Amino acid sequence: EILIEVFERFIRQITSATLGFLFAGFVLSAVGSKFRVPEPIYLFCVFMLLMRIGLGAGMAIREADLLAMALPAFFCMIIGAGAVLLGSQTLARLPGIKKDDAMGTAGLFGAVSGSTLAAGMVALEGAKIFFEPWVVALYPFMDIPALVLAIVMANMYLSKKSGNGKADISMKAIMKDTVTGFALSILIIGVILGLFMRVERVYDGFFDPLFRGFLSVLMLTLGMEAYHRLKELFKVAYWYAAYAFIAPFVHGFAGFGLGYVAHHLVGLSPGGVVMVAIIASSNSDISGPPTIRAGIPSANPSCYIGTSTGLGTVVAIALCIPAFIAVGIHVFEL
Amino acid sequence: EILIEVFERFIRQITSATLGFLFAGFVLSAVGSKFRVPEPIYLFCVFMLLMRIGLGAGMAIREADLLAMALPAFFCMIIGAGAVLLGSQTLARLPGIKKDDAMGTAGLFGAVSGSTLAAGMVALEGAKIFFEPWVVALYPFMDIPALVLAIVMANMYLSKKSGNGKADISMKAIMKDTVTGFALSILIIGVILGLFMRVERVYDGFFDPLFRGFLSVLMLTLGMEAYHRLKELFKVAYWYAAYAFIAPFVHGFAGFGLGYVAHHLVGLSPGGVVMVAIIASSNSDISGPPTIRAGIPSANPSCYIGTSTGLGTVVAIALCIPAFIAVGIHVFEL
Amino acid sequence: EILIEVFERFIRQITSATLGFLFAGFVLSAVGSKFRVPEPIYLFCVFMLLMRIGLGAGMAIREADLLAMALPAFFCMIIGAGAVLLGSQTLARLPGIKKDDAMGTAGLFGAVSGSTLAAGMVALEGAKIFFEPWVVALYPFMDIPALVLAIVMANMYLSKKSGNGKADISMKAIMKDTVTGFALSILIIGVILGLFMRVERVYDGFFDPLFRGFLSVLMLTLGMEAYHRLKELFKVAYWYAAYAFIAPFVHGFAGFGLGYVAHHLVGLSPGGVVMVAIIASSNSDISGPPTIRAGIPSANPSCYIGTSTGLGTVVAIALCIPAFIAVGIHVFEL
Amino acid sequence: FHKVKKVVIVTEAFIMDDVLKVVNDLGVGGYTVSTVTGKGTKGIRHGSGILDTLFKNVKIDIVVDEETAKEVMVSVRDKFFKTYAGIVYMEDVEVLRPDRFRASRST
Amino acid sequence: FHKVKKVVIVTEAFIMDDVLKVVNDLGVGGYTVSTVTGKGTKGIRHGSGILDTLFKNVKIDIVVDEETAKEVMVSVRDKFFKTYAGIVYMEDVEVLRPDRFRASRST
Amino acid sequence: FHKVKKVVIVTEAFIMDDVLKVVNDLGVGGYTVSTVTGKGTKGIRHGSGILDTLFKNVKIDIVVDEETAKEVMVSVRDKFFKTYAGIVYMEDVEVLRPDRFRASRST
Ligand SMILES: Nc1ncnc2c1ncn2[C@@H]1O[C@H](COP(=O)(O)O)[C@@H](O)[C@H]1O
Ligand SMILES: Nc1ncnc2c1ncn2[C@@H]1O[C@H](COP(=O)(O)O)[C@@H](O)[C@H]1O
Ligand SMILES: Nc1ncnc2c1ncn2[C@@H]1O[C@H](COP(=O)(O)O)[C@@H](O)[C@H]1O
Repeated sequence: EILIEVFERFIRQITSATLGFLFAGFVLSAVGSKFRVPEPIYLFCVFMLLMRIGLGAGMAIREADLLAMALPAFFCMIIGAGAVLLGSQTLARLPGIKKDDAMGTAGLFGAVSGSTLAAGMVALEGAKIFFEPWVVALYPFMDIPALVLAIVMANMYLSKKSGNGKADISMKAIMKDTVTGFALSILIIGVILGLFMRVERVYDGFFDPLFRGFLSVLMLTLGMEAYHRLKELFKVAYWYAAYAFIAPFVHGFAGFGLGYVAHHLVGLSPGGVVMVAIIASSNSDISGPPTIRAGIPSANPSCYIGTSTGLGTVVAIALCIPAFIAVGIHVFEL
Repeated sequence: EILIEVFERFIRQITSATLGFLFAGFVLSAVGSKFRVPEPIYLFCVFMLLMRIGLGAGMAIREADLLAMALPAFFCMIIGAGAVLLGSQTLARLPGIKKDDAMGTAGLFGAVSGSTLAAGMVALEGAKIFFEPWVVALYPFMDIPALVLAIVMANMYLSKKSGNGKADISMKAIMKDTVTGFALSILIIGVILGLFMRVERVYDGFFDPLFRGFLSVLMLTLGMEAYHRLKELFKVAYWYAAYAFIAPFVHGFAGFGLGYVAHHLVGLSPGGVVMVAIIASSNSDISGPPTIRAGIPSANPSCYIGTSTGLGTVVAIALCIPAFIAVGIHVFEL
Repeated sequence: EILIEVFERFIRQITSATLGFLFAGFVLSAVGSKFRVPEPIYLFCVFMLLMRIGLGAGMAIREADLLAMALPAFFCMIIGAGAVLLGSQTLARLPGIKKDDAMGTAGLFGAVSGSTLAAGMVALEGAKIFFEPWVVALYPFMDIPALVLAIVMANMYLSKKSGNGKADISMKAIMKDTVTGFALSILIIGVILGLFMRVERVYDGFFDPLFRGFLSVLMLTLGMEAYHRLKELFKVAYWYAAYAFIAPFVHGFAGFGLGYVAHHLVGLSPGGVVMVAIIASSNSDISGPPTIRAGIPSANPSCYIGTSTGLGTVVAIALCIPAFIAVGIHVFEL
Repeated sequence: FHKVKKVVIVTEAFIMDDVLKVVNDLGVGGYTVSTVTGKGTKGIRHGSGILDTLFKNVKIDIVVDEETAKEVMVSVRDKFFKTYAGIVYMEDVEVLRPDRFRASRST
Repeated sequence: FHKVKKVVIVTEAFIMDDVLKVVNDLGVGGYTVSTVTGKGTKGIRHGSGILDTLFKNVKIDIVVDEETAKEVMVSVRDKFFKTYAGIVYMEDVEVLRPDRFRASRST
Repeated sequence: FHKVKKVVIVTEAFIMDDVLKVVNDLGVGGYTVSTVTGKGTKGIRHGSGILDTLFKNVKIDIVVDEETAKEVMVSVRDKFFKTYAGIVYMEDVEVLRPDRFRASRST
């Protein structure tokens, strides 16, 4: 009976519009459709999603208990950096894997994907599970440590390897490069606007109603891109494909575990715990790649982007979101 | 009195927003306005319209009687192929007309225009005439046979003419080229999503409310394009202009006739009959031209695109839609 | 107590979403964010705003008393031309200022900015001050005389200066160039559509609900552009920066004064008076620059665009709108 | 293989139609236009988001016979480059069908 | 500095993939593609708003050795320019590493 | 008519600003930038929908005197093309005003 219920929930999750559009994009590319989402439209979708997320979070932070946010924020930093350390001890040590390629990939898998976060929000609302709206503002706390640590570790390794023993790394330049990325700067400015400006009317009348629609268009685009990147992924080592399947679950469970601790210590809601697990399982596909490209120039973009956009994002959205919602329902007996 | 009523209906149809924006576009181009709808925006309009049409049709097909769809679908195939055969016996035989140019033009006039279909939906809703939502899914049944037959006939003629007696035509390649066209692949994937995925919320909250608005923007763009194409049309033979006026009506009446038969045999609604007439009178302006360009390379694009986009689409939207609604009201005594 | 109330109103105005997004754009550019509003999206925002303004005005003009519009229209022509004459007697006579640069700048400051007009509408609605919807149709009555006079005066000066004594200026070409500009042609065609076509449904369902949202996106873009143009402004004479601060207020007060006269003579509403002041204080940032570039080719675009887009638009939106609303509240004891 | 010339004009997108008119009036058979950005004596022209056509350049390639190429260069420089930003230069090219690139002289 | 050739093909964007296949089959090591518009014997090709790919051109630059350059020019002209709009021409260029631009002959 | 050189650099759009800095530091008076795609030893660079700047190229044309042209070629190749995708080559051009294209030497 529980199995039937779990199976029914799985079927509901798998027939959601969000996943439907992701698969539709994959199929369109597979059959060779001439349809293309124009790049300005895609960029506007990302803007609309992240602005809506940021505005909502900023408005929610006005009334939130800042202490209740501090521990989850700290935990997110641990997860982001921990994912990169884990990748340096696993993926980077595999045979046939170059270290800088592996660090670039681990950096993306420690960072956060705005599209996965948006899909997770919609899935939690669909499952009628409450979560604190300010939970999405934890994005930078996970994204920045992951990218920065991956770049620093890759550059230290390359400096040792090239023998000049000097690690000429500007932490300030890497931090600035990460914070001024496309997705993060929209989210941060949205949080600031939501905090200080009277944005309720434009939020309620424009950004919130259009959110699901633009998420659909973004899912269609990601599905199409995933198909193209998947082909590229198969030209690099197979370990990357395995990593793309395993890492989202491992990071997600670590996020769930730490979220559970925050639930007991500061009262993070069950939905908040699931949300932390979802953003932990996500891997950056918009902001992260240019930052990794700039920070680790010798890393091969086909590796980290193929692994992340080609497969990791699909695993996070199609498998991890339903899985962690199911785990959350089970653990918190919702 | 009936004349006054018919005239009043005509005035109501002619002052609709849909037509208003079409004429506005024409006028903007005529006065040399520097306004241009950016191409990504235009492509997004087409996507939004066809996705909404496909989702709505897919959701309606869940509950439709598949047998009630089979006959109209068959009739649409007949109309599509018949329009091309008619064109090969009329337009292609006129003096000064090259056969491949004529077949390309006949192929487009046998095929279907997504924008004309959308304008027809809005007009029927404005006239408060019910039609089955799945009727729009008849689009591929008319589009594909028309394009394929036109390409096959043109290539057979060109093979005979070049004397090597071998018609090296890949039906499979032509079918695939047609089905993976921009407009058709969106419509088909939308029908599939509407059939199998839970898309009600994104349909009701995004695609449906924005439908009329994006149709307005598309009408504005088509009006501007029609003005530019019209100038090109006058550089080719005048028979094309006559064809652009006559063919939509002839095809539309054939569609009405066959739709009337389906009304009596399988209970197609009066609105459904009018809809079949409208898509029969339409001529492809988005998907069709690249397919004809690929299938009949020697055909002059100025001919078939000038005839279709320059004049045929305006005739179908501005004249055929009001005319067939009036005929439907009269015949079915609505 | 009145001071506290005025201060509170000022704080309310300054924390509006419209201003928030303008400052957000400025900050994003200042920190070097990699976010860019794609140009097609920006153009679509301008289209959506001006079409909505035009449609609303056209629908309002159907029921307006045309005589009540004639005097304000005439006054707008006076303000537009007067602003240019004032600039030719002040900015153009300053040391180190080339006359054609100054006339180009004065022409833009006499003309009207669609974005400032839209921001003014939202501010008046937020302050719950009624204004006649047809007031926005006064835009061309101020825009055209300003641009035309500036071009004519600059060309007459340049003809005198180059000694061939012949002012070969085609008034008709300048008028046509002004009226077919991007922003003006959208507004005019929108007014015509609103007047004659049944556009209520697409207005209520698409253009009006999305208005505030697209204004936000436009404000974000203008803020980003203002930062870039500000840097250019500091490479030309400082008098331009002073003009960019002073001229919007001077023109706005002239507009308020003449609007007050229209209030007493033909019953223009207090909100209408404030609206006339707001469009008088605005300075063109979309249509005007290409018209000035074409009409006065020797004028340096960094001058007039830097002054207008870099600083003048920000002054008009951030300072003049709140100021004239406050003046209107005070004068009409709202 | 026959030697002809290619004239390259890089100028403001804003006056493209005027430059093309002068070029066409000199009888050239065809041209190719790219959208470009750049930097010159009149500053960086990078195509601003808002006022794109005012701040972007076009690059016009014209393959034509040497005599016409020189005429185009001198004409375009004299008519436009005192007021507007732009450069013009000429290169050697080899073609299969030189007749196709010969200017037509109707005046 | 070593002299090699640059072949420039300007043709319809619609047949770009077919032209690139022919070019790749001749063994060239690389190419650069720009999106362009222009005017030739088959009219003005300006990229229409609606049917962009049907009315726009691409410009393909191929830096390669002289022998392959001549082959590319003749091949592309024979296969495509009877039906489609396009021109092809060749220029002299100097490079630092000529081996990098030598065509690879696998057939 | 005077002979100068045109250096053409085709490289990743992502490092354009760095390449332009090196070029400017060598004193060139101007440059023209096109957005391009292409194929080379590091694969097909076609500008992906999502990560456009990471997968697209730019083509930088610099008309300048021969001495500076050679310096630019060697500098750009040494600084960037060990890590990033790119090629550089040089062509002969003829201009009307050679002084305008002479590099300014401030160091
Ligand atoms: N030395 C150069 N090499 C290549 N392109 C140049 C050069 N100088 C100027 N340009 C181009 O010509 C345009 C106008 O230059 P200018 O008239 O000097 O401002 C610039 O925006 C560049 O695109
Ligand atoms: N003389 C020319 N110089 C430069 N480009 C040309 C020339 N003639 C043709 N083209 C280009 O080649 C394309 C096709 O030319 P055509 O085949 O003559 O129609 C045109 O659209 C232009 O982009
Ligand atoms: N032989 C060639 N001819 C023209 N362009 C080339 C050639 N080889 C490389 N390219 C261009 O240079 C870029 C980088 O090449 P690569 O460094 O070889 O990957 C490519 O994406 C092409 O745009």
